[in-house]
Order: sequence, then structure tokens, then C-alpha cells
Amino acid sequence: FEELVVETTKKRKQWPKKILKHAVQTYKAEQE
Amino acid sequence: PPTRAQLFDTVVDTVLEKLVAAGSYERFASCYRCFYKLQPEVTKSIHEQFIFQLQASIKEEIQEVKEEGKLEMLFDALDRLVEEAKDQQEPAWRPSGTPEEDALSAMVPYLLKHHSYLQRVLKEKVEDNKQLAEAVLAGRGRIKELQQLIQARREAWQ
Amino acid sequence: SVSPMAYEAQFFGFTPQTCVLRVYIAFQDYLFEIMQVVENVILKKLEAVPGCKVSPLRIRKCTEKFFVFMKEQFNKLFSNLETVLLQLVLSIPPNVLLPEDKVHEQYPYSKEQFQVLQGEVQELQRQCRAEAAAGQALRAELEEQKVVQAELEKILQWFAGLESICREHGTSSVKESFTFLTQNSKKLQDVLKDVEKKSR
Repeated sequence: FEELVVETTKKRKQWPKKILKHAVQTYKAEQE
Repeated sequence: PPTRAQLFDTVVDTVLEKLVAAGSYERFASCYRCFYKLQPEVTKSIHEQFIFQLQASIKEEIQEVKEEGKLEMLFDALDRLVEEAKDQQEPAWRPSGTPEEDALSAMVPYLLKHHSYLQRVLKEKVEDNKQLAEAVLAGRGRIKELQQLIQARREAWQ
Repeated sequence: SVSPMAYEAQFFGFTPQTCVLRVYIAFQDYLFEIMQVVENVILKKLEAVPGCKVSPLRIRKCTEKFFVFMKEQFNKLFSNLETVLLQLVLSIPPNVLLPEDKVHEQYPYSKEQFQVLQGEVQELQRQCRAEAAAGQALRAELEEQKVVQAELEKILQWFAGLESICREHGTSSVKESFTFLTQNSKKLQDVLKDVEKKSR
């Protein structure tokens, strides 16, 4: 359970930034 | 108010002190009565060593736990966050439990920028096209004029 | 139900309960270890005593008695420690937002609001594409117009050139000249017919 909580919260912290990176690349590509 | 790091150290030290107090020489000697009767001086010495080792080992292990988990740094950071939020009375945002919805908010600032960019580009294109359209209409007018002039010359020759 | 203290785990990288457990284990393990050392020391000391009637089993019972007592005391003390650590040291107050989540405070968009914004962006994209296509078409027509205008102007220039040649050769009005020539030709034809008739 501890591992699950830690893994989930790690993803909560890191994945929005990773997703954002791709989203920003998409917007920039559309702008170009 | 004490910092989180200070509070942590204080409560751990307090438990250790009280544990040491509970394991008093009287209690120790009472449990090891048979040995105490044989060698009271040695019993005292062993008890002192026991207390010393217990305190030293536990303190060392707690220090390792603190270093491993970078607790001091984290406690300081959390104290700073709490200080910064001291004027916020309302409960702050917490994860909703639906990751895809929470991730959307992270994209909002960039989507808003993209929205502004598109609005600006559209405005420029509309303006450019307006001028182009005027030029095209003027061109069509000129062509019609030329065609009429040519028609008039041709008819005159005919 | 057990509170997972997930927001705290997000900050610390471990759950507060794990940290408390580590502290508990530190105390418990060393208490046990040192008790064993104490027992061994006592047994060694007893070996050196000649005619000692205290058996190792009895020493073991003493050790167990002392250890059980210490463990009970420790468990009582530890419940307070656990409360203080979980509630005051290792917890994030409800009004505190972690730095990585600041965007939720600045842009509190619901799913529906986000979809509306996305819809607006898609509409803007569509309009941009339409305007770009319109711009292309307009530029293409301008280019065509240039070519057509050039051709038409060439034709007009040709007409102007003809008129200019006639003027250079003394004919200010081609129409009048042709009329005059036609009339003269007709007169000459009439005179010719007359002469032929008279000669017959």
C-alpha cells in the first residue's frame, strides 16, 4: 500500500509536467 | 513557534529520555535480582553501559533516518510553504482523484497563450485579406475599363 | 478507514506513516539488540564466578522480564510520539498548496470550462485556416490580373500605335480619310463609266 501511494503521488507530481511538455510542443507546432 | 525539525528532534529525544528513565537502575536490578545479589557493582556498570549504548545507538539510527529521507531540508521547505500560506484561510486545492481532469489545469496557461496567439494571427490575416480584397476589386475594375476601351477602338475600326 | 496522507507523500516522497514506522523500528530494534548484548555480558560474568548456581535460563527469564517491561513503556510513549509526528510534523495543513500545484490556484478551470476553451481554440484554428486559404486565392487572382492587364494594355498600345502611324503620315483622322477616299473612288468610278459610255 505504501509503495502504491508513493508511486501514485510521484506520478501526480511528475506527469503533468511531462504531459505539458508535449502539449506545448503541439501548440508551438500548430503556430508554426 | 518551533520549527518542524526542532519539534521532531524534541519529541524523539523526549521519548528516549522517558524510556531511559523507565529503564532505571532499580528496575534493571529488580529484573536481574539473582545477578545483582552476586555482583552489585558489575550490575551497576552493566546498566550504565546499557543506557549509554541504547541512547547512542538510537540517536545514531534516527540521524541516519533523517539523512536518508533528507528530513531537515524537507521540514524547512514545508515550514516555508506554511509561512507563505499563513494568510490563506480557505482550504487549498487537492487532487480530485481524476488525474485527467487535474492534468488539464496544468495546460490552461499555455492553452490561453495559444488562444491569444491565434486571435492575434487571425486579426492580422483578416486585415491583410481586406487589403488584398480591395486590391483585387480595384484590379477587376481596371480590367473591365481596359476591355471597354479596347471594345470602343475595335468598333471604331470596324 | 486509513488516511493514506497522499498529499504528504507527494511532498516527502514517502508516507508519514513509513517515517514513523522507521523511528519505531529504530527504537525497537536497538532495544532488542542491546538487551541481547546485556544478557551475553551477564552470562560471561557469571561464567567467571566459581560455583555459580544461576543458570542461563534464569538469566534469559530476567532479560525477557526487563525487555517486556521496556517494550510496554516504549509503546505507551510511542503513541504520543506518533500523534505529534503525524499531526504536527509530517502533515501539510489544509490551506497549504504545494508548488507543483500552484497552477490549480491560478487557473481553476473545470473540465467543462477547459472544453469550452479548447472549442474556442479549434474555432480560431478553423478561421485562421480559412483566412489563409482566402489570402492564397486573392494573391493568385492578383497575379492573374497582372498578366491580363499587361495583355490588355498591349492591345491598347497597338491601337494607339496604329493611330500614331496614320498621324505621322498626315492623316489626322483615319475615318475621314477613308470616307474621302471612298467618295473619291466612287466619283472616279462614275467618271470612268461616263468616259467609257461617251467613247462607245
